[in-house]
Amino acid sequence: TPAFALKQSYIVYMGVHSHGPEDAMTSVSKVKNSHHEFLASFLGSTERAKEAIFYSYTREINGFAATLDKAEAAAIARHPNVVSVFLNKGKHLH
Amino acid sequence: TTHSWDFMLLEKNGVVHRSSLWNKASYGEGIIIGNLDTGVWPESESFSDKGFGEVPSKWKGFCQNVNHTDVTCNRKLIGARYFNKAYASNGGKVNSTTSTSRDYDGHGSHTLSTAGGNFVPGANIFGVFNGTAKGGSPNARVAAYKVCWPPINQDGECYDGDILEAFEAAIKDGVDVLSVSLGGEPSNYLEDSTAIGSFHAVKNGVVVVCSAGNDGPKDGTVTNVAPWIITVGASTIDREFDTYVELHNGQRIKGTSISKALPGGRFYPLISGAQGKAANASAADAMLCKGGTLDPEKVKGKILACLRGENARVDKGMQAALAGAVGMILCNDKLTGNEIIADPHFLPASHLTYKDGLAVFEYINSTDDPMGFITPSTEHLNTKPAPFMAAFSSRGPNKVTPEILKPDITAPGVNIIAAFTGAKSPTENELDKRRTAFTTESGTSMSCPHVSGVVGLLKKLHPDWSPAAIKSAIMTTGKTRDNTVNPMLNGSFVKATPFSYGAGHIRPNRAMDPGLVYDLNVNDYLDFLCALGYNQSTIQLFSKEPFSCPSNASLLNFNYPSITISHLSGSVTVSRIVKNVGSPAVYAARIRQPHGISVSVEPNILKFERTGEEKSFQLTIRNRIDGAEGAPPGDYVFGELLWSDGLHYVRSPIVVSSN
Repeated sequence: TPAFALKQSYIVYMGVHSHGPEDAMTSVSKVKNSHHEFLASFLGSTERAKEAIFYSYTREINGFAATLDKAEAAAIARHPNVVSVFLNKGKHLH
Repeated sequence: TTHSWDFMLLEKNGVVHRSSLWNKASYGEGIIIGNLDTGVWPESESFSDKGFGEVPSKWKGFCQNVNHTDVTCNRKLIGARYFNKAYASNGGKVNSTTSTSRDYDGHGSHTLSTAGGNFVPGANIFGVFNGTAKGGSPNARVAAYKVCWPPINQDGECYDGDILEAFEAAIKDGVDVLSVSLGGEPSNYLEDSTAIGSFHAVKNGVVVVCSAGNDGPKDGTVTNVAPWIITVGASTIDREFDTYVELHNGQRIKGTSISKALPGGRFYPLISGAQGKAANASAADAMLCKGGTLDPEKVKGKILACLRGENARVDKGMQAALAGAVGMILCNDKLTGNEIIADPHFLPASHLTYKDGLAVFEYINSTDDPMGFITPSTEHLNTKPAPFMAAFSSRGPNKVTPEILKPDITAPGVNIIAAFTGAKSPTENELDKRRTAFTTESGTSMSCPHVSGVVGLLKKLHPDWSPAAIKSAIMTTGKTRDNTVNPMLNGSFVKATPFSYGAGHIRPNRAMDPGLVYDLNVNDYLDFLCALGYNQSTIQLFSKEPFSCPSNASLLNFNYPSITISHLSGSVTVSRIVKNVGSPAVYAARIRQPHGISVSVEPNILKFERTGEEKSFQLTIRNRIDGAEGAPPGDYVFGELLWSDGLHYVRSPIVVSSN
C-alpha cells in the first residue's frame, strides 16, 4: 500500500527559473517555498514536502531532489510544469 | 602532463614557442576552471598560489570548511565545495571524510591539476620519472566541486542530485570552464543530470567538457552525448614506460609499468598464479592473484605471473607482494588484448599483451625450472605510432541521437602523470603506506581535463566566443593522422574511425586560429530539442523568453561541426552556416567521399569580406544505389569536408549509414 511504498530519491526537473540572475539571491527563499508548495500538493502537507526535499535548485536550474515513492514520482511527472522526473542514480568516475 | 602538453603543443625540450597558445593566451590568466570530481588535495604544489595576484572580482565562490580540519583555499585554489546530500539519500555514510572537499581518492586532484594546475618541476612517482607536471591553463584559478564519494554499491559514486547542485553552484560562482570526468549510461537528455546541468551552464556562457567513458572498444558506448557538451575520447602520447620480461630461454618481451628493478640483477623462479594457489582457493581465482588465493609457501621469493581480471591490475601487485612474490608479470586476457597500461605497481612488475602473456604461460608450463627477470621501467619518448586510440575509450555511434557524432575530439588519456592525494597510495591498498605527490592514471577522465585546459586558454584569447564556437575551433582543427603521417589507429592497431576520435586529436595551437567556426546559440539547442520531438510546452519551460518550435526543425540542419547521416535512403541535403573568425578570405571546399556515397557542396567557394560574417552552404549526400560501389546497408562509412583558404584547414568528419 502507499503507506509502505518504497521511497527512493528522485530529481524533479522543471526547466529554467523565470527570475533573472541578478535577483536570484533574493528569490532563493521564494523558490524554495514554491517547491515546497508544489510538492505539498502531491504529498498532502507542506511539512511532508519539506521533509522530502533535500535539494532545491534555486538559482539557474529549476527543480528539486526529494525522497518519494514511485506513485508520487509518477504523479509529479504528469504535471505540465514538470519537464522530467528521474531517479537520483550514481554516475562513475572515468 | 610531464610530456602530454609538449606532445600536443609540439614543444621541444620544454621550450615554449612565442607563437604557442600558452604564450598567446597568457597561460590562462584570469580564467576560472571548475572541476566536478572527488575534491582537491589543497597542499599539492599544483595548487600553490605563489606568484598569483588578487582573486578575480567576478569570483563569487568560496571555500567550504565545515570541520576546520580541512581545506584552505588560496589565490590559486579559489573555491572548494562539497555536495553529499544525494549521496546520503541513497545510503551513503556522512562522516568527516564525506563532509569535506578534501580529495581522499586522488582522481579529483589529478584531473584538476591537468586542467589548471601550476607547472611543478621535479614531479616524480616514488622517485622515478622526474619531470615538470603541467596544467593546460597554469595561470588560471581553479575550484573543486566534490560530488563523488566512496561507492555504496555498483551504481556509481557520483549522484545526480549532487551533480546538479554542483552545476548550480559553479554557474553562480562564476567559473568559465567546467571539467567533468564522470558519466553514466547514455540516457535521454532531460533525464540526465550532466546533460541538464551542462545545458544551463552553456546557457550562461560556461564551456562544459566531459569524458566519453571507458567502455570501449565496444561500439555505441559513448556517454555524455548532449550536443552542448564537448565529449572527449582518450588516446596515447608518444611516450612509453617500457619494462622488459626476460625469460631464461632467451626470450625478451616488452611490457610496461612504473616500478623499480628486481634486486640483484639475476633470474628468479617464475610461477603462474594457479601454481601458487592456496589449498582452499580455485585455480581460476589464483590466476587472477586475488586476495587470499595465494599460498605464501609457494609464492615467496618468486615472480608471479597473474592474469589481468578483477584484481591484479587494480591492486597493482599488492596481493602478489603480500604473498611474498618478488615481482609480478601481469598478462592480459583475450578481452583486454593489446591494451597495456603503465601503472605504478607495488613491486617490480610488467604488464604484457594477451599474446605475450600466452608466451610467458607457455614457457612456465613447458619448462621444469622456469626462471625470469623484470627490468626496471624506462621512459621512451618519440614512440611511433602516436597518438593511437586507447582501447578503453568509449565509442560511437551515439545511442541517444545517432545524428550527432560523439565523441567530439580525442586528447591524451593514457599514462598521464599529474597531482595525487596525500591520503593514500596509488596502489589503493591501505597496507601500502607509500605516498606520492604525483602519479600516473589512465582514462577518458585524464583526457577530458586536457581539453578543459585548452578551453581555458581559448576563453582567455577569445572572450567573445560562445561555448559552441570554442568547441567548433577545437573540433575543426583536430588531426586524424599520427606521427607517422598515417591515419590514426585504434588500440588493436587497425585504422580508427571518427567513432573513436570524433573530429580527431586536439591541436591547441591550431584551435586558436580556426578561420571559420560553426556557431550555435541557446535557441539552436532548443530547436534541436524540437527536432528530437519534445513538445513545445516542455521546451518552453527551458526558456525565459517566449519560444516556439520552428515548423521545419531538423536534425540535419543543426549547425554541428561534424556531419552525421543516419539511415540514408536515396539522398539528403544538409545545411550549415560558417562564421569567419579570421581576416577576409576566400575558402574553397574539398570533399573526401565516404565509400559508396557521393557528397557535393554548394556553393563550393565562400568569400568572406569581414570578421564575423556568416555564409551558408549545402551538402547533398547521395547513396550510389545504382552502382555496384554503393555503401553497404547498415554499415557506417566515413568521409570529410574541408574548407580551406590555404592558411586555415576547417575539417568536418562526415559519417553516413545507409538504410
